[in-house]
Amino acid sequence: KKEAESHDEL
Amino acid sequence: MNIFRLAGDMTHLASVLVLLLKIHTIKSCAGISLKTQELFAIVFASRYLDIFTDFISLYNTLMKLIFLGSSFSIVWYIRRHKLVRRSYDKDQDTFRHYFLLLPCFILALLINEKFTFKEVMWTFSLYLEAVAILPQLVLLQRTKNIDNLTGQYVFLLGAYRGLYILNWIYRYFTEPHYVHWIPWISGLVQTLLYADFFYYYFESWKNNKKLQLPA
Repeated sequence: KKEAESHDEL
Repeated sequence: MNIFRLAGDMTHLASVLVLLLKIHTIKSCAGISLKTQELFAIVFASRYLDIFTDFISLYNTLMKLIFLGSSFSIVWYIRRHKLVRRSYDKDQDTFRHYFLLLPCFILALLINEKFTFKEVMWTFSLYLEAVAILPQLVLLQRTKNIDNLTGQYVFLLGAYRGLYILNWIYRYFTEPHYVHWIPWISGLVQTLLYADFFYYYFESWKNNKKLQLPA
């Protein structure tokens, strides 16, 4: 969920 | 994290360090477009709004701080530093870069993954980053002799997003639900804008002659 929510790339 | 994305981030970091090296050591920003630097500061400010709310990793937060800090300090150097500002050629750096902001913002309002403030700002930063290099490329065409550091800076800047494209291909095949058309397409457009620079950059490197972009 967290991954989908926020963008993990710069 | 994969090798392509790490290489991309390191290349991006290297581009920022090369520019800071140039500006801080020889106190010159000759050939550097202040407008592109201002656009990059806006890109990072609008992309990293979640820096204090969404903690991804120490690496992620650290790199965000580095990119935010360096982009704003570079703008400050070129605008305010008494020696550096003298080497800024504002008569040549004439691209109307503020005209890029509204179309990117409107496009972000229309085409985004989720209509929330943070997501629209994130999307805006992707569209803006894709075109942020335009003032710099225009300035390079007008610059008679491009110094090595400036050439290396632009090359590293173009290469980083190219490495990100490899990262997206890798993630598409290794993470089943990883699909993000917006960064993919804007990243591809961004990298393609460097195509002719890359061509002349390699030509000058191969023939060992001065980098020169045709006007």
